[in-house]
Amino acid sequence: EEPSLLKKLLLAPANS
Amino acid sequence: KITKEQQALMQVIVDAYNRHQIPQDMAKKLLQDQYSAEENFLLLTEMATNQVQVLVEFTKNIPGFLSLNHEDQIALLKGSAVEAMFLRSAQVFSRKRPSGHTDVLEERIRKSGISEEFMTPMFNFYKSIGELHMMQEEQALLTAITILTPDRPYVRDHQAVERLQEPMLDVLRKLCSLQHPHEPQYFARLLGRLTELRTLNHYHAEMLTSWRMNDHKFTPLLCEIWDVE
Repeated sequence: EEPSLLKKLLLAPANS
Repeated sequence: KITKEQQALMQVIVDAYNRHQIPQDMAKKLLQDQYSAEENFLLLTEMATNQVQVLVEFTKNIPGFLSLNHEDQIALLKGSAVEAMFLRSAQVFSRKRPSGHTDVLEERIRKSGISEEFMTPMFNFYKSIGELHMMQEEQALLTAITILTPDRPYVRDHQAVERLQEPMLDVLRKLCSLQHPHEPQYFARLLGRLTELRTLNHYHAEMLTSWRMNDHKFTPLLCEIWDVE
């Protein structure tokens, strides 16, 4: 399964 | 009267809305000289990808969003992305711009391979948002309300999303009656735009299909958020 880009963006610290 | 808590909630959302905008150099690119339809499409695709990143960063700042369960966060973003992006584009489009810029932008969109039958409802929506002359606070709250719509596909904990959306609807309603005392219908008109946005979802799906037919490629992030293989 392709790693979800959305998940990565969501998990990145806020205001990155 | 808007309570102190509501004022604080609104401030957090407006700050996040203002902090996360399309990078200036990206917006300027759109206004440069003419490109071919193919290059227009690539520019708009890059713009849309930027918009998704901006949308996610804005959403992460909505109080309570990150406390929702992970799957519902993804379901809300995927379910609201098209509407939130059209709402944001409409707000950018209707903002006062140096003369001539609006029609360059409109021209570029018209020459990017989007089918005519989709163009009309999209520009009608941009116009209907422009006519409201919304304040920043109203734009930010309406975008947050669009994202926190509980009845999106695959959302499981509807109540948890409603508990976040309700207070925003309440503060928006109060803000509208305070800012537009002579226009009691103003709040209803704002919510009416959310209904219009839903129809754009449908047109957008058609547009993706017509683009796919002409073998247009989207970026991986757009494929994921728009569920395009």
